[in-house]
Amino acid sequence: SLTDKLDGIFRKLKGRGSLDEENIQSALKEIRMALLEADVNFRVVRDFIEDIRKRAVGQEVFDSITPGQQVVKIVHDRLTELMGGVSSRLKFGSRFPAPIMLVGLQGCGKTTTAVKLARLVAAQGKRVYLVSADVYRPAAMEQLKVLGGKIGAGIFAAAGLQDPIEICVQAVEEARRNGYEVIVVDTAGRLAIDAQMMDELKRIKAQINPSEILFVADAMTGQDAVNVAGRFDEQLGIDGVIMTKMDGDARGGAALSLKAVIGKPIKFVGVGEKIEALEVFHPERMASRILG
Amino acid sequence: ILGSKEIDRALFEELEEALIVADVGPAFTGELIESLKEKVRRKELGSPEILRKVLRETMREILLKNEAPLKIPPDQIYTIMVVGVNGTGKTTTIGKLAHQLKGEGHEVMLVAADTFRAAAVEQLEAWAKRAEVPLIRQAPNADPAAVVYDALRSAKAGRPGVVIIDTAGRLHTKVNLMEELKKMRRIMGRELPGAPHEVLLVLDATTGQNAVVQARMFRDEIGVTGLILTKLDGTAKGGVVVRIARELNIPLRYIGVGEQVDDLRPFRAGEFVEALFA
Ligand SMILES: Nc1nc2c(ncn2[C@@H]2O[C@H](COP(=O)(O)OP(=O)(O)OP(=O)(O)O)[C@@H](O)[C@H]2O)c(=O)[nH]1
Ligand SMILES: Nc1nc2c(ncn2[C@@H]2O[C@H](COP(=O)(O)OP(=O)(O)OP(=O)(O)O)[C@@H](O)[C@H]2O)c(=O)[nH]1
Ligand SMILES: [Mg+2]
Ligand SMILES: [Mg+2]
Repeated sequence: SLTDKLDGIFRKLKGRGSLDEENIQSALKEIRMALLEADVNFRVVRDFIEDIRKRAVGQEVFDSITPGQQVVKIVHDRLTELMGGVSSRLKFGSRFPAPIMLVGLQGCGKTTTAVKLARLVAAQGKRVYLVSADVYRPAAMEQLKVLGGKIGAGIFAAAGLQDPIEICVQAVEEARRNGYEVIVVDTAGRLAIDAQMMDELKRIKAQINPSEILFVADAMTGQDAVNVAGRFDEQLGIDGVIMTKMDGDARGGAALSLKAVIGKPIKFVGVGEKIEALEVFHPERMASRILG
Repeated sequence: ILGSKEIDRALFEELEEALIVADVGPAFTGELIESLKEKVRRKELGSPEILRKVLRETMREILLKNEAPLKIPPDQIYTIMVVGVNGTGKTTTIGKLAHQLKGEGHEVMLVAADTFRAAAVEQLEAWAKRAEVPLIRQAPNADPAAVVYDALRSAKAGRPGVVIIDTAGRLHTKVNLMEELKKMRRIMGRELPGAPHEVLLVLDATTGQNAVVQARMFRDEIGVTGLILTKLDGTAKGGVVVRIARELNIPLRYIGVGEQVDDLRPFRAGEFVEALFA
């Protein structure tokens, strides 16, 4: 484990009263390696390591724990602090129905998460409506219909409509007419560099004025996470993140990268394919997972 | 990337960053950089240009060892099982592959063995229509192995050709789901000796170091004979495939470069390395 590696480093150096530049140096190398192995972005790691160096140097070495444990604690606490501190609650605002829009790359879990979120919101006592704006992926609307049917949510029937913007506008109207309080909008997966598809999201946003735009990110995403999320945030504006497939063994370093680059909180994590498999994000658990 | 004027620390840092942000992985990047430094110490590299060239060449050679297009022998039933974690692009890739193989003159049949996920069969059905190939399917929630069994019976009764089996996405950490794939393999082997002739693992290029874990687990648990890397039309470089080539020796078959039926290309080591450094 990381603590064992760091203990090994500190054991080689003669016992000193405090953590100094020299004994911190090798420790920081190990920590940097662990973070990069965990898929934390290169530059985010660089800045983070520098931050830890400043915090660790000059700290007294405590008797009750090893210097290795002490450094890991500094790192763990800082990771927790960076990724946490913000409420995981959804903003519904004063809109009626409150539109929650899910966006992200292809295959990250938006459609499944849309229904998970709808179930969560329904459990809070609100009437939830679902709509798929995905006219591209074969059977995407059928997928949302089948999943949504399991929780008895209202689902917009797009019938012959082919324009995603029109579908969203009509769905919001239908939701309003029928007294739904929240509408969860599932959008098609798209590349952040696809200008036309990003423009489509901007137009949907302009028409339905979402109370939340949530970026859905796969826990196994690598270094590219910052490029993608950065572009989505610049062009569209992201209010929060949902990290999916956290039931796997990916270390999930993208969680730190996302928070560092776009500054928006991870609100929920997907932990399985079942509709119940959505949990609130716990930064301290994520910190331990990233450190391995 | 900014060019350094001489072989100095800045050059090595620049190359280290380029490799790591391409998802080549920090440990393997360290090895590549260290071997370049060793060559510099032995005066084998005269300039930054030569150094960059040697790095590209080293990576290309690692990949070239594993570059191996799919060779389907004629006049037999050739079965391809497509596996991988959730959302990597298996179903879409099967549609593309069916279209490509049909264009190459093969008889192709698709098998909807993802009986679990909502609308998975409908999705594959749409692709079968697009590629103009037949599809074998059963009722929702049927036993996937039973669908495969039926498909093989049906294939054996017909003309030789390629049978491509779509399986449900599954995390390699889910023991019972990996067992389900093993069972599918056994049933295939019993029904048709030699089956599955190809087990294609579909990996998403946006995945980080976990891709190596996925590849290792799928290979160890059910055997993998080929790899397809999808979503290379995005900004992710898929550098993990260099590690996979080096550490696991799995043949690199195709890359996915989009969502349309002809967005499938053979894996080419040279092109891949060029794109990585672009
Ligand atoms: N294990 C696991 N699988 C998940 C999770 N969330 C989604 N999935 C699976 O991931 C796959 C992709 O999910 P989708 O909901 O279709 O993803 P999407 O983002 O809507 O895909 P596109 O619409 O094509 O962009 C499916 O097999 C889901 O069952 C999760 O938290 N854990
Ligand atoms: N941009 C891009 N998108 C792709 C590519 N391959 C697949 N996709 C998209 O990725 C998403 C998921 O594709 P699927 O074929 O459903 O993936 P899957 O592995 O079968 O998913 P599960 O069966 O749920 O595990 C879809 O939106 C596809 O259109 C590719 O090469 N490039
Ligand atoms: Mg979807
Ligand atoms: Mg599929």
